[in-house]
Amino acid sequence: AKERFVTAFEQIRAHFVDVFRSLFTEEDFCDIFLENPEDPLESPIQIVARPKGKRPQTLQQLSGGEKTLTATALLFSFYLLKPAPFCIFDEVDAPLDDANIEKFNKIIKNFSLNSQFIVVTHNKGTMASVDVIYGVYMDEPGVSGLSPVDFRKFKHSGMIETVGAS
Amino acid sequence: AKERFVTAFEQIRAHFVDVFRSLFTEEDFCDIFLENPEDPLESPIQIVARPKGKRPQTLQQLSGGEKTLTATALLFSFYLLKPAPFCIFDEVDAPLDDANIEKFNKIIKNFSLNSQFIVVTHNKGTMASVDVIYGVYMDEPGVSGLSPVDFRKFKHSGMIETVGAS
Amino acid sequence: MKLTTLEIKGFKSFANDTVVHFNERVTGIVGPNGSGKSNIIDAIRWVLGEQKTSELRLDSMSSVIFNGTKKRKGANIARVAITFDNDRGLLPTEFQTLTISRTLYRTGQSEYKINGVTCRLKDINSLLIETGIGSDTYAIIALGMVDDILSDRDQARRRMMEQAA
Amino acid sequence: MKLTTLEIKGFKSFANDTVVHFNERVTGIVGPNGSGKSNIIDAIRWVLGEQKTSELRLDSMSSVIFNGTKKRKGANIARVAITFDNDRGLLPTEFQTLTISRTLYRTGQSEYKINGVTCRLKDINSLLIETGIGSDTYAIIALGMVDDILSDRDQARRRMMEQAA
Ligand SMILES: Nc1ncnc2c1ncn2[C@@H]1O[C@H](COP(=O)(O)OP(=O)(O)OP(=O)(O)O)[C@@H](O)[C@H]1O
Ligand SMILES: Nc1ncnc2c1ncn2[C@@H]1O[C@H](COP(=O)(O)OP(=O)(O)OP(=O)(O)O)[C@@H](O)[C@H]1O
Ligand SMILES: [Mg+2]
Ligand SMILES: [Mg+2]
Repeated sequence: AKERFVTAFEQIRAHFVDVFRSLFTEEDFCDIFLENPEDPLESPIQIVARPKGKRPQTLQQLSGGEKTLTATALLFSFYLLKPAPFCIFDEVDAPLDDANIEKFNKIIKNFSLNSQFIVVTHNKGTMASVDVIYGVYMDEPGVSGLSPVDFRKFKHSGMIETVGAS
Repeated sequence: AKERFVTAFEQIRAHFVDVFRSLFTEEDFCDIFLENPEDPLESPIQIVARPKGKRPQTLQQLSGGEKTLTATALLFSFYLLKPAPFCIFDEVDAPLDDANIEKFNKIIKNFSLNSQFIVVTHNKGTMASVDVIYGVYMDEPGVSGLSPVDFRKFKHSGMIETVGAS
Repeated sequence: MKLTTLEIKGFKSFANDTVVHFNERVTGIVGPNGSGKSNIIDAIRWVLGEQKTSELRLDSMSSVIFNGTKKRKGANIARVAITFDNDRGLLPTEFQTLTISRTLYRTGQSEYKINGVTCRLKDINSLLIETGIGSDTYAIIALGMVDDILSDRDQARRRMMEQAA
Repeated sequence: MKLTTLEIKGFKSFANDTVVHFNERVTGIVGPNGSGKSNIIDAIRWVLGEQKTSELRLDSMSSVIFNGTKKRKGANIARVAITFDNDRGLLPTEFQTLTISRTLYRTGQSEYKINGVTCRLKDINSLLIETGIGSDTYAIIALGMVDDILSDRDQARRRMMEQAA
């Protein structure tokens, strides 16, 4: 069990660095390591993230968007080791600026060759990059209803307002 | 001190109901009350929020956007009792849908007759409704710079991309 | 293994029988605040066996059942069914399609089924163990979890990593 | 009482002397992730006397000083100054304009000033007490605080309410 975990850990680490660099930039530094390497099955897992050539710092000093990208990069590295049949993101794109929204959606598009993605969002950039959209609305106060929405059709007529989603 | 607090509490409660109704709809119910009314100076303060004609429920069951609006309504009710010279919102609009972004910005415009507001945002609806915009950018990696941006001018030329803010 | 449909009835704000089809690679879910988007994600977590009420934003498990509105009475049953197409044989079963369902009655009784046959939660967990989508999955991410992962509350990082290892 | 300018130098990512003017009613601050927007808000909290490192996203107070990049050395001093126009006489002082400044040296020494005259933190707190913008203020709201207010972590609700009462 120990060897298995350590091998898996090293692979996750390699994936983490790859994904982190594609979400930030090539020169950005990140790493994960075991606090007590001699006890891999119990040791806490530490993360280091240093975007934009900044000095070493704690995770607390990262900005809202940088924290979201770092956590997402770590979860993608787990996924790359064992791709789950589907992945769900619930408003994870909310703190991201436009440039990072594009990077985020690009990664999802790449990974969607292997698995399905379900993305809950209010962001128009993300809405425009998914394959199909479901609009959720209140059929009567307190009761949810659902209907497929063709974003392309509504994009110009503003009709998407009916699900209040645009 | 007891009487003062109880009078202030009743005024905050009245303001909370007003602001909550303007952020949700007129029929929505909300309330704040003291868990032990006989000890006003120590008692915890409870909040009840029932948007969209739903059954009584705990705050935990509210959605992400409903939680943000409820917390904002409470803070505005403190502000209405004692208007601070300025109010700052740091990406508080991120979980809101377009309809709630409009309501949120309308309230800020109303209150801005009394005090100044500073709003950090990535949302284009909010950017379009403020009076002046400052763009923050990385002058060199790791060093922040700041310059005023005229949203009206950049809106059409896409120049705002330079601060990555659009 | 492909996710094909999700059927929800009487679960949280979904009082009516609602079916969601997942035929495309990337499905977007949009809608006003409080309309029920995150409730769909909770339905997926719940049908796959989630036992922790905190992961479902509940104070007690019986609160998953539709509790009514001004105009409608509450429901007595909450039921969710999820269907997969076992195209690459990832699931340890010879069935081509696999439907997992979970039902909770107001009485507190709960029932799990695999392809219509009643089973135990243990059977669902062992079926999903190799897929990474059981409880503590790294494949369902909400914005609120970002702080938990970075601050490693309740060893969240290790639990997710062990799912993947 | 109107906020007119904020001057930052050597505070977090603001290595260079930076001045922000607040002449309008509603000022928007925009920019890419990690560019320094929230650091401006932290600078305002800090100059008004904030003592809790958790409110400033720090592990120790000395981390407010610009700690350098690949190309630049760290700073030795962090300084923030905030200026108000006391137009309605809300502040208990006869001055028309009021500048509060706070400086921290790498040595750990810190210095507060009101209109250029060195004072103690106590003096700043008593000056601001009636305005609602001291520490525990309800007037600075970040998205991360929403959960704290609703779950009432460390009695956050009561502390803010007492500021307003
Ligand atoms: N058992 C239940 N019965 C009826 N309604 C419920 C039940 N549990 C939760 N709800 C309702 O579901 C709503 C929350 O829905 P949900 O969290 O899915 O919203 P959302 O679409 O994700 O919104 P947001 O965009 O703000 O995140 C709440 O308003 C709550 O009243
Ligand atoms: N003492 C310091 N010296 C240098 N840089 C610092 C210091 N403290 C924090 N920083 C940097 O400031 C950045 C965070 O800036 P900030 O939180 O203001 O970003 P933001 O513009 O709010 O971004 P977002 O849109 O993601 O919220 C971090 O990347 C961090 O490296
Ligand atoms: Mg939601
Ligand atoms: Mg920020």
